[in-house]
Amino acid sequence: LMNAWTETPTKWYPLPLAVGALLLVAIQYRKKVKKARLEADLDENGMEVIRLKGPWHVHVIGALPLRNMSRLWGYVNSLELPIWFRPYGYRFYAYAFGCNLDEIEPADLRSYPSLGAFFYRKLKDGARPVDPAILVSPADGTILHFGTVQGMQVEQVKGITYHLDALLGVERPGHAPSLAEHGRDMSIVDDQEFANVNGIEYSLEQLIGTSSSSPQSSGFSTPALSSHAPPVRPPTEADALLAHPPPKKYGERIDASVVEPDRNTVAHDASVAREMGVRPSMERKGSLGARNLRPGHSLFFTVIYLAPGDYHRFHSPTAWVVEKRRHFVGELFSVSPWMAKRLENLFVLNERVALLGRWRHGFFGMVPVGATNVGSIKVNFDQTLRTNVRGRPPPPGTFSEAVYSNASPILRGQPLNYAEEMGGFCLG
Amino acid sequence: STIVLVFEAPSDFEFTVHAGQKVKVGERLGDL
Repeated sequence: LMNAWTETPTKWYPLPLAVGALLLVAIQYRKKVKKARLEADLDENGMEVIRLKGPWHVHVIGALPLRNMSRLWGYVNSLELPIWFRPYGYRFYAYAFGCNLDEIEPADLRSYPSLGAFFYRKLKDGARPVDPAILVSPADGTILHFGTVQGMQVEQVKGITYHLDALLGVERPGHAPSLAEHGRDMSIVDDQEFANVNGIEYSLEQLIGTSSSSPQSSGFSTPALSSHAPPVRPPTEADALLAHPPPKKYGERIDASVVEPDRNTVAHDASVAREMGVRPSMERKGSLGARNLRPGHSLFFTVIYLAPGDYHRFHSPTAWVVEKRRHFVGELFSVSPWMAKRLENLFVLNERVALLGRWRHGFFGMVPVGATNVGSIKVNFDQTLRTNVRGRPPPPGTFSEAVYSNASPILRGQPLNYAEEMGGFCLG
Repeated sequence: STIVLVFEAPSDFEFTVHAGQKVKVGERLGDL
């Protein structure tokens, strides 16, 4: 070896230029491919295209029919259990998942017909004292992560981020006006024909002008008619639209509450607005007030994970007004801390309901995110919301939107107070 | 399941929790 090393003659000769050139081309090509791959992740609006990213087991889980599995899980847990079995079964579940049976209401375990009903249990009054801080926990669970939103990027866990627009959706230009806006066009309501077409005996003008009755929770109440009969004119296309609204297209705004206010409600809401310190929102900052923060303000986020044994109803974390909700039909990956650490974009891939509004300090958003075992999200003041329905999920990022402007005209949204129950997660 | 809160607040808002902490409904998350 030594001989070979010392005696072998060294012969120098010029490398042909072509090899150098080929090397440069190869380096250039690799750079271009890498850049193209990054570009491919951006759609026409420059928004990042949400893709499944992570280690191989994430892709294996992604290939499973998670939504069907979730619905099957929900169906199985909706089956009624024999009364004699319920105490044993629920005690075993409570032991396995660490539920506290002393604080549930009703305490009698036989009164829960299925595991799904037990999962959506209520708590005794006073079981959760409310702290006087400006922000309290909306649910029982574990703080997964929290911090300040930097450059519209939210940290899922240390080192993994996603874009705020991907989580909350982006206002789309040229949105079809919602029925609520048609409904509020006073020129079509001062019309007996409109009233007849809609099977009611008064027009909104008469309601606001004469009645003092409080509105029913669904549809219109029928207060006494005022003396003068409004001028009758042939029904217009808007009356027909209101009488027979077209089927909802995906992504079209629908109005989740058609309750019209009367004078008392308006006065009551004005006092609520003062009490909550929430400005009546006449200026429409758009749902993403997150873009135009007030000077000296920042955007914060926190992620709370609810374990299978936790109480699964969620409450209002502060005094705020929900202006609209965006329902994103998505996948139903597990959202356990284990998965959150591995699957990028987890919270923007999963089915979720973004409740957007404002509180005394500006923009406020709350996003319940579903998971494989709890794919159904309920919002008490939104009866039209249906989650985890059958059918192929649309591309990530598409959403259907409902506005709560009719819930209260002063606040232009659904007012919520501290720790007020808002809804919850159901099995399946 | 998970709940994500995203909100605007004065920059001196402070969280009073830490990652991994168990919380219950109504407990303090942060204050000014």
